Amino acid sequence: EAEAEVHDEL
Amino acid sequence: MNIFRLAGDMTHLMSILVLLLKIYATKSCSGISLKTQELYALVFLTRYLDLFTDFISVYNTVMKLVFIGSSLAIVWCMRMHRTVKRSYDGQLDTFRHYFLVAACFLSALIVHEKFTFQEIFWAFSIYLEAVAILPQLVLLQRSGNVDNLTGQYVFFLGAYRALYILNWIYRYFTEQHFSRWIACISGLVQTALYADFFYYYFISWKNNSKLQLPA
Repeated sequence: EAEAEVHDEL
Repeated sequence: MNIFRLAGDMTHLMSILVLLLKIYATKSCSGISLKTQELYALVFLTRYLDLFTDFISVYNTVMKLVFIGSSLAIVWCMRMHRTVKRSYDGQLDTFRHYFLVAACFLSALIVHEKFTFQEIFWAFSIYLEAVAILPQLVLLQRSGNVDNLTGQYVFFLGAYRALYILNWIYRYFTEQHFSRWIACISGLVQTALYADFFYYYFISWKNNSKLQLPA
């Protein structure tokens, strides 16, 4: 289950 | 972080500073669409829901607070500040932006990265930002001549997302599994919406003339 990657962009 | 993204964030910050300068220096918000400002406040509030849960960096947190704070301050100022609100072109700023909110929320329910509360609101904020400039562009066309600060504000706002597209291209080639299709496609649409504005902005800069958008 690909964990939703953290959004590191503004 | 890469140079394109940093340049993009600084350009975005610049657009906000120019807008704040215009409102505080001229005590007027003529030519500024309150609806676009409200849409941007909603974009930041729904995109940064992870403000207190995911810590990325001091820079990231500070910028999120600046974007949320400045957008809310501008909306407050245009709605409540005695002097400023008198200069608001309410009769020209009639874009039905609630339709944009509804359409973007529906789209986010259909296309998102993961069916979770935070991800759906993140996708919603990405779609909403792509179209948030529409009320402002319509207002510029209706209000004829555009003052310099307003023109610069819209220019920097459009330029920041164009720099983000370079950032996504750079990350695509330098990071293995980089895939931000939602943000990329939405960013392309967003930048395309500025195309005609950029054209008239360039013409006015080249001829050193007043920025005029055709009605």
